[in-house]
Amino acid sequence: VASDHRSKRYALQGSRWRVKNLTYKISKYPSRLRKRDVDEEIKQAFSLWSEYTDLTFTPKSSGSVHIEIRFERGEHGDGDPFDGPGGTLAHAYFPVYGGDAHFDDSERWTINSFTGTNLKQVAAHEFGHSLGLSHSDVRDALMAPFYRGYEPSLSLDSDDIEGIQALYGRKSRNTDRDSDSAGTSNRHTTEPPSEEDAELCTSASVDTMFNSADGSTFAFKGQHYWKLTEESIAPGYPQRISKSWPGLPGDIDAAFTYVKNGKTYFFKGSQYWRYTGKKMDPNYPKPISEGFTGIPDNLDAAFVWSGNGKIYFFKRDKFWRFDPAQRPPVKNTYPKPIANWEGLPNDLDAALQYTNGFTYFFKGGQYYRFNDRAFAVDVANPPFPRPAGYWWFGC
Amino acid sequence: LSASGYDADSVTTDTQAMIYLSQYGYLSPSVKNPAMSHLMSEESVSKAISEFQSFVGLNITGNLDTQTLRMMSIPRCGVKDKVG
Repeated sequence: VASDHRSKRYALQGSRWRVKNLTYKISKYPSRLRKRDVDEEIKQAFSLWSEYTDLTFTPKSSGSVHIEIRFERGEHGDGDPFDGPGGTLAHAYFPVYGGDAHFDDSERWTINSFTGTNLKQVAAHEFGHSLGLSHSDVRDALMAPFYRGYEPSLSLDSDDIEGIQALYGRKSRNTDRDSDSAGTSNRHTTEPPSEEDAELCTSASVDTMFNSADGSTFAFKGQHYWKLTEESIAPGYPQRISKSWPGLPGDIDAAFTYVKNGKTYFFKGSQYWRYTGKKMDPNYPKPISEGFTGIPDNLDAAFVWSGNGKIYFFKRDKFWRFDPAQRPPVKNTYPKPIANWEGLPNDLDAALQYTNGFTYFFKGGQYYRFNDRAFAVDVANPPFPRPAGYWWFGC
Repeated sequence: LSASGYDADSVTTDTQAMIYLSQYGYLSPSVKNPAMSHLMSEESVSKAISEFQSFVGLNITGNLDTQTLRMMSIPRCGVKDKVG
C-alpha cells in the first residue's frame, strides 16, 4: 500500500462540550428490540467513553438533554435520509450541531449476536461524533467509518482514547481512594494538582514556545511546561521542565529547534543549552557569545522563520538575523527595529513557527499571527492580537 | 459481513461511486445529483478516489478497482470522512 506521508490517527471536528456531565434520552426506539435491552446497550456504549475521561452520561426520559437518540427510517427531518438495510447505518451530529444521534431503523439491530448489526458498536461510534470526534483513518479504531461486525468484547483502540482525551482530558484519579478503577494503588500520581492547570488560564503569558524535532509544540513558563494538542493543552500537564529536560533550568528566555540538525536550543541569561530530543548534548551550557556570535544575552524570543530558514532573535525593540551558513553569521546591518515586522510590538515573550506554517508572536497573554507574504501582522476577524488563553490553551 | 446476511447496497457503477464520494466528503455535494456528475473533471474524480483509498488504507490507484468498489459497499456511518 502506498503509504502517504501523514501518520494515521484520530481527527477532531473542532467542537466539544464545555461541560462533562452530559444527559441523553432515547426519543424513538427501534421497532424490533425490547426497550430495556436498548437502554442497557446504549448505556454500555456511552461507558466506553466515560471509562477514559471524566465524562458522565445520565439518561433522562423527558425534557431537554445534550444528546437525543432516535431510530428512524428514510427521510426523518434532517435532510439526510437513511437508505434502507445496509449502506448507511446511522449518523450523528457534532457538539456544535447539537450532538444528536440517529439510527436507521430499517437495519436489523441486534444485541450480543453475530447476525444483523450490533447496536452497541454502532452506537459507541456515533457517540464519538456526538462528543466531537471525526472519522479516524486507523483501521482498528472504533472511529473508523466502517462497520466491523459483532465483537463480543468491544473496546476503544488507543487511537480513540488519544482522541477523546485530547478533547476532554484524562480520567482524573480518585484521590480519596488513592487508587484507580482497577484497584491498583497510585500513591505517587505524576499528574500535578489541577489548580496548576489554571496557571495558563489565569495568566496566559509564557516565557517561550517552540516545536520539538518530532513536531510537538511546547509552552514554557517558570518551572513548568505544557505540551499542546491541536485543540488545547494535552492531558496531564503542566509538568516540570527539569523532569523532562534534565539539566535545563526554569525561566527560559527563548527556544527553537533547528530542523537542519534536529537540535533544540534553549537560551537563558548569557548561556544556551543544546538538546537532542530531551537529552542534553555534551559540554553544555555554553556562553551565547561563543555559539551565537553577534547575538546578545537576555533574549526575549527566537525562532526559525519559514520565509528563509534563518534564525531570528528578538530583544526589547530590536531583532537580529543569524545565518549559520554565513561568516559572520550576523551581518553588521543588524540589529534592526522590530517595527520592521509591521504590527508587532516590542518586548515580545515568544515567537513560534507553528506546524500549520504560520508564524506566531506572543506577548502578555495575547498573540499575533504574522502574514509572511504581506510581511505584516495578519488582518483577520477577530483581529489580532487575540487572547492566547482561549485560542491556544483551551481556556 | 455477508455471513451476517447483509444485503449491503453494493456500489457497482461509476455514478454510484461518485455519489458515495460526494456523500462522504471526497467530492463536492453537487455530485449527489447524478445529472451533475458529468461536470466533474476526470482529474478531480481520480483525486477523490485516491483520497478515499488513502483514508481506508487501500492501494492508491485513483481508479475504481474491485477493492475500492468492495470497500464502498461495506455498511458504514453516515458522517462524512472529510469534515470541512
